[in-house]
Amino acid sequence: EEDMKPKDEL
Amino acid sequence: MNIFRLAGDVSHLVAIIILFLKIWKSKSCAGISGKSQVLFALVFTSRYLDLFTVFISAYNTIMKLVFLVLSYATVYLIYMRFRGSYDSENDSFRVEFLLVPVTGLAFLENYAFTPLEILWTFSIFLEAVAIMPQLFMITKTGEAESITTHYLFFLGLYRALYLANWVWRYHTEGFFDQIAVVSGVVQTIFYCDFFYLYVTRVLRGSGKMSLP
Repeated sequence: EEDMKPKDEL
Repeated sequence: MNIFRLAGDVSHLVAIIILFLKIWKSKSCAGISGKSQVLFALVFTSRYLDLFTVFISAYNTIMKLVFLVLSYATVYLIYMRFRGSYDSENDSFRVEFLLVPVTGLAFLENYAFTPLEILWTFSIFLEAVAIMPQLFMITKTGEAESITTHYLFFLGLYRALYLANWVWRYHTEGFFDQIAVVSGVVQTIFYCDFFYLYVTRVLRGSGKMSLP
């Protein structure tokens, strides 16, 4: 499990 | 936000609006794959579940709402409002051949085994193949109206611009989303053949794109 990236993209 | 991502989002919005207006003004969805539009509505639904739980920016929220509303409205036009013009005979791609592998892969390859993360991954993989029924329909009918090709051009361009966005973000902020990038490359590759036909047939030749 990678670091949870910000889902700031559409 | 960078110029590539903004241009990509605008290109995506233009594509969706082109298609919606084409169906709405011509009062017909001939030549349009309803299955692809349903898959796109499914992509947005499974991806934007965080719409009300995570606030990123006004832009992010507004664009998500616009994409959701326009994609469902397009599906409504095709299957309800103008269903008489829906060419179900040529829109015969077996979407289960897309949904099953995409669902399976989303369970295997994801960043976290949580419902939200698996649904997000599902939406990323599904978006890569959601245009297949539409491209299949064009090869079956052997032609596409010029407006439909412009729709496909902007739709293909949007994810290509996202690839540039990811290169930019990698070099400027070390951002790298492997699932989105790999899926985005596959998605853009599916348009390559269409891009070639679009440039050689539509932009140079006649308005229509008729396949060999």
